Amino acid sequence: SSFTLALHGGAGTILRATMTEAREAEYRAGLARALHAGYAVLAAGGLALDAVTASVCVLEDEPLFNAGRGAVFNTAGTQEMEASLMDGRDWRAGAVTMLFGPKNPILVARAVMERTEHVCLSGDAAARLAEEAGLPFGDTDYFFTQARWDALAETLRLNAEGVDDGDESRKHG
Amino acid sequence: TVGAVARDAAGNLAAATSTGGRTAKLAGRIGDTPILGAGTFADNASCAVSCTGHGESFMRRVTAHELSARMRHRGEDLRTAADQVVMGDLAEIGGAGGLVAVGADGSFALPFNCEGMYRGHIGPDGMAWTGIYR
Repeated sequence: SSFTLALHGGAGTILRATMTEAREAEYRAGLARALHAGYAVLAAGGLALDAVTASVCVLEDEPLFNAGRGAVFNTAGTQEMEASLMDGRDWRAGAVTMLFGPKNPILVARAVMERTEHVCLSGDAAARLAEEAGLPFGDTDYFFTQARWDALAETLRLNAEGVDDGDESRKHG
Repeated sequence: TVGAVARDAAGNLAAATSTGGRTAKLAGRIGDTPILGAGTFADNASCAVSCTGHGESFMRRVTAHELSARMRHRGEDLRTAADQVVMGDLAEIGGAGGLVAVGADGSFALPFNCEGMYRGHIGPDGMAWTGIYR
């Protein structure tokens, strides 16, 4: 009857050469906050689905991680977020893509699962569902992080020069 | 990309993944995160999986579902199946990244085939473990 939770948090440069102790501590603290959010649900006898939702919301709210508030930028200088979740009990699932506006895309994916007959919604349809569900929205300032904007400029420069520096983490945020 | 997988006290499994995608991706590009069976999958009879990395590779190898299928059809344990899909299938097509997975038995796996992966785990003792490199 024991429970367990694991998570990952794509956060940006991970190359040892550029990692600092301060940054590493920030990342680890963000991961730990997300772990404890899920733990609180499971320790109270809650559902795995609620635990993973709680953990991912914490990571989406932390601009260090490439999701929600810390989302990377595309070639057009805009942000398109994606999310999905799945319940192992009955294979129910929800997913969103091409989304901008709701602070927690994972909650929109959950709304797709719980409020529609569909599995995946994209773009404006997903944003409208989020409004109907009363989910909080952020504006472009809320989602802007200088580090992600700089990573976009760097990547576009390298692409223009046909250079691949192999820094997968900059690409993945 | 961020994600979480969990097994609750009743033995139910779930997975959740969220992302901003890839820096300088083409506007309109869809990655593995919203594609069930590629970036996210959960099935009480086998495992819950959440992936991160080069999304196109996870979509082509249908990584999350493949992990579950290896367990259900080949009888592999979670870690064996997870290592194969990350260190074998993905690496075979140059796909960088990793995943977190939890099994119906409460076991978990955190494999990755690149320099590092921000990852963490917590169990009934409430001790939060986090890792970055190997």
